[in-house]
Amino acid sequence: MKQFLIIGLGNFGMGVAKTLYKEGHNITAMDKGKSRVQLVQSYSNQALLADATDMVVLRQIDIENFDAAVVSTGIDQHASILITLHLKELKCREIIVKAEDSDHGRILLAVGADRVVFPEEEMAKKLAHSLSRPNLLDFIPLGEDITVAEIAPPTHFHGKTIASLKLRQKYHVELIAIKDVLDGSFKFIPSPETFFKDTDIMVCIGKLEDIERIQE
Amino acid sequence: MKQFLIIGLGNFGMGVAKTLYKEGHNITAMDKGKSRVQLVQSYSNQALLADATDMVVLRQIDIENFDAAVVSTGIDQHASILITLHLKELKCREIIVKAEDSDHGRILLAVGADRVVFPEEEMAKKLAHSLSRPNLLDFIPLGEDITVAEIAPPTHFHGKTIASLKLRQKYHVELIAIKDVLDGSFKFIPSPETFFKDTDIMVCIGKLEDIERIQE
Ligand SMILES: Nc1ncnc2c1ncn2[C@@H]1O[C@H](COP(=O)(O)OP(=O)(O)OP(=O)(O)O)[C@@H](O)[C@H]1O
Ligand SMILES: Nc1ncnc2c1ncn2[C@@H]1O[C@H](COP(=O)(O)OP(=O)(O)OP(=O)(O)O)[C@@H](O)[C@H]1O
Repeated sequence: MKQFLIIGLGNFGMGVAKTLYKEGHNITAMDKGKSRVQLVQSYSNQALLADATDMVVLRQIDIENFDAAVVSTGIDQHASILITLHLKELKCREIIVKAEDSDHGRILLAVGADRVVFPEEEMAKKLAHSLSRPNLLDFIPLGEDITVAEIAPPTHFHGKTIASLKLRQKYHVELIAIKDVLDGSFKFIPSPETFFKDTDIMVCIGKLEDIERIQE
Repeated sequence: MKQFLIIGLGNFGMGVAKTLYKEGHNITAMDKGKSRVQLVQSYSNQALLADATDMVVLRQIDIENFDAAVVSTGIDQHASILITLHLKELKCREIIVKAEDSDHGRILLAVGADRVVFPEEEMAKKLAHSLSRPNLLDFIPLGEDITVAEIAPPTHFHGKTIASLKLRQKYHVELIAIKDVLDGSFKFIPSPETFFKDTDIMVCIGKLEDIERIQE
């Protein structure tokens, strides 16, 4: 169980507080708006109505005891910059701040943020990828090259055996597993004689560009 | 190559336009703000300065020709609701709208949106999970039960062989691969005699709760 300080309870801050609280962590939440503080009461151990740019307020909380602080004060960039500066001075162990744009992000890192997040940009990329390649259901990049990806097999795979498709030779991709979407049944390292059905999902490992080539 | 219509060029809309444009798709972007339209010029084939709630404006674009439209007009919920309604009337094939809160999302679905997205909430959950379980680096849920996850092995694994850890018996988890973070080298289905190092990352398949148990 960890201790988290959440400053700024817009959609992002409230979402972080809620999720962490439900996972059993100790949450101190702060906002200068009364309705937000009231809303967060069911998702926090301490809900504070305060202006977090005020050093006097921050000194009254044991900042050093938190595992991390998450700051998201939205449009008011100056507020998040000032709060970050203060948290750094009060030796906060880890400071994560929601940035409004890349300049804001650079300033935040300069004044002491350990991590800056750009929720809209990250979701935008995720949505764009799902529109661009609807068969690429999800993926985890494992570093420079290799990716684990979940894809819907192209129609010309249906009714063919894994062996006949020569995935390793043609695409340099390894098939880790096949999942049937209808019954959820799961074959780990399926045998080469397994036939592809249109209700299958493939879990592959390889370079993302090679996995995407499968769908062309 | 697909055709996309992006209405509303805040951080989210601009991010979608940029990503799709760089992936080689045809982009028509629209905003009522001049600076945003100017900014999107290098990431679109058509950049239109217009109020998208105006049906007259929308009739001048061939709405039916787009693979999808992405609407994100921010705080002005009424604008996105009206635009969605119009796009539906003009037979837009797929309408994706950024929602400000769950009520807004419900209204959008009711007036014809095919998909609503909540970028701040989704990123909030993702951040919360990474704060709660920093060793769980990334994961793809494959459906009801099974997940592919990338984790940092707990310290008590270091110097031990895969075989001695009995991952399948103790945790019901399969180790798909080991990656070395220093040189990026990658072992697919590593041999049971492989020793774990502190520079390793494990790629596992199994239930998320079982994978998380590994780190306790
Ligand atoms: N100095 C401050 N001290 C405490 N809370 C603040 C301060 N400045 C802003 N806030 C709060 O931060 C929250 C920011 O929410 P707002 O919706 O404006 O921003 P956002 O980060 O863009 O939201 P979202 O998370 O929905 O994207 C508001 O609830 C506001 O009251
Ligand atoms: N009726 C409209 N027609 C065209 N563009 C519009 C209309 N209403 C709003 N917009 C544009 O939509 C954009 C919305 O951006 P804004 O930053 O307000 O919202 P947001 O969706 O919260 O942003 P972000 O994507 O950064 O979270 C603005 O650039 C604005 O000019």
